[in-house]
Amino acid sequence: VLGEALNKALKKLTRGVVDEKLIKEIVKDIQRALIAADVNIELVFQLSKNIEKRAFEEKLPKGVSRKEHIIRIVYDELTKILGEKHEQIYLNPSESTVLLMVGIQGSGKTTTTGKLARFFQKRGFKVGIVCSDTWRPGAYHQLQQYCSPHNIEVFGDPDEKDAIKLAKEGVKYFRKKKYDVIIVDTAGRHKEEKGLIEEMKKISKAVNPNEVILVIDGTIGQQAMPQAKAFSEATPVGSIIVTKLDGSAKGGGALSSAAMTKAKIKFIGEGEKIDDLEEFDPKKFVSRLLG
Amino acid sequence: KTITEKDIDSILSDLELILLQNDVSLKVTEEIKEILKKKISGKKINLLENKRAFIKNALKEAIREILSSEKIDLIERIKAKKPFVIMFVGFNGTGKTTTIAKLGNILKKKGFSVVFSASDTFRAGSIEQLEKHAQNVGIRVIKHRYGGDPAAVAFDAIEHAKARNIDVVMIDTAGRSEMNKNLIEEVKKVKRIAKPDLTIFVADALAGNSIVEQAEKFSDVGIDCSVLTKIDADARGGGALSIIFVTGKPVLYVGTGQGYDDLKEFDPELILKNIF
Ligand SMILES: Nc1nc2c(ncn2[C@@H]2O[C@H](COP(=O)(O)OP(=O)(O)OP(=O)(O)O)[C@@H](O)[C@H]2O)c(=O)[nH]1
Ligand SMILES: Nc1nc2c(ncn2[C@@H]2O[C@H](COP(=O)(O)OP(=O)(O)OP(=O)(O)O)[C@@H](O)[C@H]2O)c(=O)[nH]1
Ligand SMILES: [Mg+2]
Ligand SMILES: [Mg+2]
Repeated sequence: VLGEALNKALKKLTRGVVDEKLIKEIVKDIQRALIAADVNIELVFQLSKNIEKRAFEEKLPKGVSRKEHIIRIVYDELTKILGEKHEQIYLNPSESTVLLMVGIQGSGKTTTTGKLARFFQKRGFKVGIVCSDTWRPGAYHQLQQYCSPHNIEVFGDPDEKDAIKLAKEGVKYFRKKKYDVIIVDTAGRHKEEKGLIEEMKKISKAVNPNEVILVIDGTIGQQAMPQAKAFSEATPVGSIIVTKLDGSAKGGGALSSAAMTKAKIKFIGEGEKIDDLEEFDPKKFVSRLLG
Repeated sequence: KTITEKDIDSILSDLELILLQNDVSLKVTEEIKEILKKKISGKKINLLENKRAFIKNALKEAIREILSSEKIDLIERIKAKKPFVIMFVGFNGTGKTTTIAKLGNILKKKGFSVVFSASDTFRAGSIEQLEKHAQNVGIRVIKHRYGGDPAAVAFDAIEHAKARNIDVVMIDTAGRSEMNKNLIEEVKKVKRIAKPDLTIFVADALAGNSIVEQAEKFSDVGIDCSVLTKIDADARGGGALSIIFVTGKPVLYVGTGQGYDDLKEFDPELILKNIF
């Protein structure tokens, strides 16, 4: 009984030593930074609740300031979502690996398809690209012009109106040639376009991809999470690529999407050229996110 | 009873959240809050009035005022000058090329003759994309080769319009990052040569806080109004408030889809409906 009373008193004492006001202030600053970085508001509140709880409950390590300790907690909470280190796209050693690129209009799918193909080509793999975008004018030409300087073959047919047929034929074509990696580019779509979401499901069923890659515009705001949810419910997302981080955006939308889909961000795009693709580094991403 | 700063702070804290969830940027949300505080703190309301309702309504009116400032009558402006030159600028993938096709289609239906200038000489497939759109809506494209000078294409298109007595020239430019000083300089040069009568900033309604930086940097180029695209993607449209607040210029249209009829005149009530 004495032990319990002493325990309670000790708890109160340590609580008294902890500067409640300072912790709350620091957490409020972190909240603002995450919101300004486009992290989903609900996720920001969830995160700051966890961060505040840990800041109060965890013992302050020797030689570390209160602020540094909280920053470490923030990094820890964010890497729970993003992963500790770069994760590779898994390539099947015994047959062609099919990657399906999906995402919202203008997010950078076509450009990223070319970049990813180049990435694997540089590492000695034979890569083929299938253009199954039957909606956007000039889609095939865009891929063709972007990739031909590097002798990356693009399968497509600007006159074909059936995206599923095109995707199927293209994958079949490159499988026959025993290519290592086959990347299928698709038309942009969002969650309100039920017909296009259905088309995406059908394309995925037809080509049976090893991985569905969600391409996310680095500038996306609060709609990132609901959109990622809808994409993942239609075709389970295996990995994420965030584009346009050479703009002023911090990429909080991509973080929110990763949290929602449990998929890992594997690459980031920082420019329009075919070599502007970097392997994802969680630490770098978080430090940029927090400014 | 009196509206105190404390009242405003506590009631605005959850209204603030709603603005943020509707993609109004953090910076603009905080500035609007400060403006509102200056306007209504110390105000007296009668004992039967509800403080929360009063403050909420004051916020709604402040936002309505920002969204409804300065209107542009595009048709009247086009009728007053020939050829009327419109230049489109903006960040990568926001919908510039598609918006040009939509607006060209609208103007053609209203009886104006239009020509497009394929001044995106950089991006793969940009010329084919514009050409196909132009073919679909029955408009001619003036183009050079990839890698050519965007300003030279614009100059050619304007000369062509003068010679053929064409009403409107619409200049498509390459998407660019607001953080790339060289690209911002490039588009300033196109503007110097083309001397557009209207410069339109095209932004993505799905964009978050970076829309403010985009609006500021492109505002530096000199813009007259904006178009906010992809509203149909369940975008809440708070970006319109951020853009108008930061640029002081109106939003002319919103993009509501990928078809040629999917360009609607901006209606502030659309945004207010989402927020309130
Ligand atoms: N600044 C910058 N621009 C990029 C990046 N990735 C792609 N872009 C540009 O973004 C624009 C849109 O890219 P696309 O590849 O056409 O996008 P998409 O998702 O295929 O578009 P849809 O097929 O219409 O849905 C183009 O101007 C690209 O050059 C990037 O990392 N940084
Ligand atoms: N759902 C929807 N899609 C749109 C809208 N406006 C444009 N898009 C789509 O967004 C994608 C990009 O449009 P573009 O017109 O190529 O954009 P851009 O700004 O010219 O792109 P860059 O020149 O590469 O910078 C295309 O797939 C368009 O069909 C809109 O209002 N709603
Ligand atoms: Mg594309
Ligand atoms: Mg374009």
